[in-house]
Amino acid sequence: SVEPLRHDEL
Amino acid sequence: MNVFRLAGDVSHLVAIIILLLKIWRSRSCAGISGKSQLLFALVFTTRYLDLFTVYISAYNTIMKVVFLALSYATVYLIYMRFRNTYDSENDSFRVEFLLVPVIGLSFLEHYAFTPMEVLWTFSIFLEAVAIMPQLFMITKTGEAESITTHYLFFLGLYRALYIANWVWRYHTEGFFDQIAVVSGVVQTIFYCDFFYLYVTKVVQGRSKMSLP
Repeated sequence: SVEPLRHDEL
Repeated sequence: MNVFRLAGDVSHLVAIIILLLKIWRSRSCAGISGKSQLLFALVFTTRYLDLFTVYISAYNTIMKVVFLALSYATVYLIYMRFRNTYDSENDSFRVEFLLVPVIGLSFLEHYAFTPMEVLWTFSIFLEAVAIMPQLFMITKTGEAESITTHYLFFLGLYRALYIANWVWRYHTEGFFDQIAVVSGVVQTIFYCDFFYLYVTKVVQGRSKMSLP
């Protein structure tokens, strides 16, 4: 899985 | 940002406002699980710790502040302002049965073993089960006011729309947040039973919905 670099979702 | 995520955030905001207005205008929190609202305040607190360290966009920052403020305001109304209308006897779900597994799992499964990431993972897992005390309370009292069912409908719809958002982001930008997706699917599945009742009963115009 492509792990998100930062959480840009609420 | 895509239309699914925007619709999801709006649906989430609508749910929170529906509940807050219901409590404020009826000056009562009868039938509302304070425990679920405490858990949601904890979800926002542990998820939005990056409010001051990471700037994503004005929208992101504003919505985080709004969600934090409204969730704490709801908890305040339940446990302080209208505490004499709080039905603690029926709000008897043992939240430790939720917190212990969620804490354990967030230490097992996370993207990075750092305080921020473990707390973010904790908030994702906790959100999936935070509605349990409320659903449990409704099964215990045997009924839910119409407004409460609308609250639950928009709350369930928000994460269902986020699933559409994840599908969209996967196909358009290869984005895949495994922890959020798995947890979001579990969370939405918990609402399926309620969605069925909501559509079959509340839409028929009955004022109250009785869960089996």
